[in-house]
Amino acid sequence: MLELKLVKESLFLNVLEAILDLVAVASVSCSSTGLKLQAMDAKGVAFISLLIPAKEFQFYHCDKDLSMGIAIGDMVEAIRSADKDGTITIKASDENFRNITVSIESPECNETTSFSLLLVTLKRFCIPELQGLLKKYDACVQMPSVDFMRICKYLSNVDGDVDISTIDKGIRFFALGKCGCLNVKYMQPEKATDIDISVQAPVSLTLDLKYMNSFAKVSALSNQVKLCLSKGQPLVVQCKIGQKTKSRIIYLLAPKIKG
Amino acid sequence: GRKQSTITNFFVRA
Repeated sequence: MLELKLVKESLFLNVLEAILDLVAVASVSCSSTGLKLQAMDAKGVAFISLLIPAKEFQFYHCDKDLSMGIAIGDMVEAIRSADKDGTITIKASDENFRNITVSIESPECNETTSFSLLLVTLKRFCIPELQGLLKKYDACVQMPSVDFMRICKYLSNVDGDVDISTIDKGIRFFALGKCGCLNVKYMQPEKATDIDISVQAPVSLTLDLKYMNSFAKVSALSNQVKLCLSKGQPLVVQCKIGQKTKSRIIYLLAPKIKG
Repeated sequence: GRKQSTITNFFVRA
């Protein structure tokens, strides 16, 4: 049996809101240690992995490992209408493992709304251990998420693809669209401690800009974001969720390759 | 031209 409780204004729900423009259904696995969500967009270009340890929830109980396909779009839609200070409880039982029950309790505890959400069948993916994957990357950029968001906003003025390349002591974002081009150089400053650009080998990736903008939205939930690039490999965008939590979200974005 | 690759090009479906 699984039971987890969270307040409506929790980061978990904000994150679900933020990933909804990419995915509507997700594979959610729960164990005694926490919750793991994995999802891929309809075109198979972007992959999202979200990890939230059990202690981040107001209440968390899972006595048996569970894996479920959840229409998170429908779930968020239902929760949106709840009072902002309301408490949300999500339950799944072993006896009837075809749906989950989501209950919303008002702050005064005088009103409870419950709805049952049918689980969906999802194809599961085998993604290698992400931390191991990150160690192999040619270049990593740790930067304040406000910088990342600002760069993505600049880039969104050009409709097309973005090339992210390593340059001497930094990286370069270059977008070429119908109306012109845009070039952003992001360098390692001498004194800043919240920027760390490490380049093991030169690398350049071409990526679809619209996904970058979706990633920027989620990075708003964190102070820092980390981009990892490797030749011919998906871009990895990683950020912790919130300030003092061990929750984290990782995006993989498949590059454009010579056809 | 370049074409969009997919995540499954890099990771095997379980």
